[in-house]
Amino acid sequence: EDLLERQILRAEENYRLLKEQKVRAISLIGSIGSGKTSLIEQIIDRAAPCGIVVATIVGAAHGEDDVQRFRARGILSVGIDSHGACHLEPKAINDALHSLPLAEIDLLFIENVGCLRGPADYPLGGETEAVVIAVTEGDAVVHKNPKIFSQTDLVVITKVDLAAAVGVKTERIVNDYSQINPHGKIVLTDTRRRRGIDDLLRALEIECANTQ
Amino acid sequence: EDLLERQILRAEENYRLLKEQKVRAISLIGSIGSGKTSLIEQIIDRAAPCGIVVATIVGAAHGEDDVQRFRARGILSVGIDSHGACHLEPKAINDALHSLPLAEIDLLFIENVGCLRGPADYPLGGETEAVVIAVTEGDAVVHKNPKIFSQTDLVVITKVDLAAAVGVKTERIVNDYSQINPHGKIVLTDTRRRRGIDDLLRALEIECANTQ
Ligand SMILES: Nc1nc2c(ncn2[C@@H]2O[C@H](COP(=O)(O)OP(=O)(O)OP(=O)(O)O)[C@@H](O)[C@H]2O)c(=O)[nH]1
Ligand SMILES: Nc1nc2c(ncn2[C@@H]2O[C@H](COP(=O)(O)OP(=O)(O)OP(=O)(O)O)[C@@H](O)[C@H]2O)c(=O)[nH]1
Ligand SMILES: [Mg+2]
Ligand SMILES: [Mg+2]
Repeated sequence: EDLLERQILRAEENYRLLKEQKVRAISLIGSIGSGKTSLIEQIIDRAAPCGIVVATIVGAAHGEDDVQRFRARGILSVGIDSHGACHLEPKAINDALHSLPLAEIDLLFIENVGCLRGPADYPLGGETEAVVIAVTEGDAVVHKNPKIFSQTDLVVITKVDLAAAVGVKTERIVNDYSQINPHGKIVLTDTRRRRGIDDLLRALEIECANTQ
Repeated sequence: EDLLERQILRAEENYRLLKEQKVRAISLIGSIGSGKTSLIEQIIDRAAPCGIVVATIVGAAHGEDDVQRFRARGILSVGIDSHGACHLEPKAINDALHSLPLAEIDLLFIENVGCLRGPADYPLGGETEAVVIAVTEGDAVVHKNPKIFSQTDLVVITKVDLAAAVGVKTERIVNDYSQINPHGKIVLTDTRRRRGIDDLLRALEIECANTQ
C-alpha cells in the first residue's frame, strides 16, 4: 500500500520535472526484440537534422547494448537496470532524469524492458505511451491481450516486410485493435527499409521545425 | 514469506503428482509469439503416431486460442488464466493437473505465458524446462539476458528460416549461449518447414517406441 503510494508520488514527480523542463517524453513498451530500439534509431535520424535534441533512457536486464546503439547516433543515453523485472521503477526513472541535462533536451524516449504489458500497469510519469508489436509475433497478439490494447492509444507494428514469411495478415491485427480501441491509432513500419517512419512521426506529433 | 512457502509446497505437490502418475512434463518458456505453440504442434505430430499420449496446459492472458489449436490436433488441452502476470501460479497448475486424466497421459507440455524469464524464478513442479527464442527477436537476446540462459539447460531457437531477413547470425546466439552455459543444449528449428524437430525430440529425450 505504502509502496504503491510512493511509486505514484514518484511518477508524479517525474511528470512535473519533465513539464518544468519542457521535455516531451515518449515511452515504448513491447516484447523482447519487437523493434523498439530500431524505431527510436529511425526517429533520431529524422528528428536530429530538424534541430530536435533527442535523448533516451533504456531499461535492460543486463548490459548497455541499446545505450551504445543510441550513443553511436550521437545522442545522450542512460541505461537502467531492470533487475529482471517486467517493468521499470519510477525511482529509477527519476534518477535517470536527474542525470540528464533536461533543460537542453526536447524529446526523450524511454525504452521499456522487453515485456508486453499495459501502459496503465506501471505509469512512469505522464509521457505518451506506445506499444510496439512485430508481425513476427503472429497475428493473434491483439486478440490474445485485449486489456493491454484497450489501454493503449498508439500501436506500432514493426517488421511488416516479414508478414508473408510468418503467414500473418496485418489486416487482422488492425481490425482486432480497432474493435477493442476505436479511437486508437496504428502505424505499420519496416525499419530496415525505413518505411512508415513519417507516419510514425505524424502519429507521435513530432514536427520538423527547420526548413533548410 | 508465507505465500512463497505455500507456492513451493504446491510446486512440490505438482511434482509428486506427475511422478506418481508417470507423466513426463515439459515446460516451454518464451516471449510472446516466439513459436511455443508451433513447436508443441510439431512434437504432437511426431509423437502421437508413436502411441505417445500427449496433453497440454496453456497459460494466456485471455481466450483459448492455443487450447483450440491443440484440440484441433486431437489432444486434451487445459487453459489457465494468467491474469496478466508474467508467470503461472503453482496453484493454477495444480487445478489443471487435477482436471486431466493423468493416468492415461504420457507427455504433458506446459506452455507458459509470453514472458521471457528464468526457469529458477517460478518453479512449477519438477518438469524439464526449455526456453524458446525466435531469431526474429534479434541476435543479442542471450547476451542481454545472461542470468536466464545460465539457468536454462535447453534452448530452442525458432524461425531460423527468417534469420537473413532480420540480419541475424545464429552462430552468435549459439556462441553467446555456450559461453555462459557450456553444458546447455541448443536446437535450431523452422516449424513452418518442420526442420530441426527430430533434433528437438532427441534433445528432449522423447523416443518413438512403435516401430510399425
Ligand atoms: N526485417 C526486419 N527486421 C527488423 C525490423 N525492425 C527490427 N528488426 C530486427 O529485429 C531485431 C530486434 O530489433 P531491436 O530494434 O533491437 O528490438 P528491441 O525491441 O529494441 O529489442 P530488445 O531491446 O532486445 O527487447 C534486430 O535483429 C533488428 O534488425 C524491421 O522492420 N524489419
Ligand atoms: N517463418 C516462421 N514462422 C514461424 C515459425 N514458428 C512459428 N512461426 C510463426 O510465428 C507466429 C507465432 O507462432 P506461435 O507458435 O503461435 O507462437 P507462441 O509462442 O505460441 O505465441 P503466444 O502463445 O501468442 O505467445 C505464427 O504466425 C507462426 O506461424 C518458424 O519456424 N518460421
Ligand atoms: Mg532494444
Ligand atoms: Mg502459443
